[in-house]
Amino acid sequence: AVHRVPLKKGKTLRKQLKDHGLLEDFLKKHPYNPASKYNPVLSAS
Amino acid sequence: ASSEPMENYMDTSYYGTISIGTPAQDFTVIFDTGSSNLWVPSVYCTSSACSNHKRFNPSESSTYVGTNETVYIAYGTGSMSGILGYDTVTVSSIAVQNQIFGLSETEPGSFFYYCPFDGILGLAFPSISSSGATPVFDNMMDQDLVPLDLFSVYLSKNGESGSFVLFGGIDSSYTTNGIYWIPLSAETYWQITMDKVTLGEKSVGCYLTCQAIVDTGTSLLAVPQGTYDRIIRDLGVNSDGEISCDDISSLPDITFHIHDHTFSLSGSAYVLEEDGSCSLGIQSLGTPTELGEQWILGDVFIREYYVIFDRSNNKVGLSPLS
Repeated sequence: AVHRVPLKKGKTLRKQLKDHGLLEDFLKKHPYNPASKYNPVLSAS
Repeated sequence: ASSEPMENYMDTSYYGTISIGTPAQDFTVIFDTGSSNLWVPSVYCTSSACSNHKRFNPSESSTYVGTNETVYIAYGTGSMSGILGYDTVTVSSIAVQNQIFGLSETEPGSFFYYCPFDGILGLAFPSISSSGATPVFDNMMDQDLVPLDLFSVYLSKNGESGSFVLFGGIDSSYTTNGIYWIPLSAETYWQITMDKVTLGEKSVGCYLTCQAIVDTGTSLLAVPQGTYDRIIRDLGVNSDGEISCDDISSLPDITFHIHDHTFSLSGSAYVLEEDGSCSLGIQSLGTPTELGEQWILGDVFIREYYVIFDRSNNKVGLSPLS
């Protein structure tokens, strides 16, 4: 009754964007703020 | 409205497969202990950004039940919006009936095209779930689909296979070094209290205790700005985080003092090597807010410990992998 989901390690979004030459532009338009995930209200303000 | 700031998933690299509907429609998702909602793209999203992804088609599922409730997924300056619906969600061989999830309909930006995953499956607590949506694991518990109200995560260190999420149990072959149980400090994220953090013998932060979130949906170790500045200064790292791969073996351990135990990361754990260059697997989380000093123990930490997320006792179990 125990259920195992295998996880695969793949390319990150950062690597995908970098490979397509889009990382710099993306980071300009979307300033990276890791805190926003946890404090959405504070980040929005 | 649901808010999933997707830029946080830029460095996430562990993905699994779930299916939704009858017959099953498969999706690649991040199993994210740092959020609580489930969402996937839907056929209502017709922009080119969605064209590169699996899209859920409600009309092809005999068990789908729609709603008029909307869901909003924000990422920086862009966003996705959609609706909430109910269907059977199958994770491994567990079929969760009437699971609420978000079906994205619009995607005005373009970067989603390059996202290596289709959606996100949140494994944190219902208290932080947007739109009051019941998280997948809560339904697994309510529907008696798991023998124990816990799940565990193993992330392999370098290989591309071997990682897993185990629902309803603990794999004893990963706990031979013992399990250290830490009580949660909040039932929101998988949040615990740390007593201090040292780099080598020296304290680098968390001087008056602090909070840490164990988050499989964050790749790096995220630390307060002041601590980040002290770490890169003490390690002699450039501000961009680049470090010589030859220096890894001489780097001091980072040690987390939690609930009367110490949990260490060696240099080889917190330095990431890619294409022959090395960088620090640590990022700044900005200045502490009124919520206090916050740390995020992401995949860099989780790769070193088999982690048990115990909902019945509200504890996190850590078992050293080496």
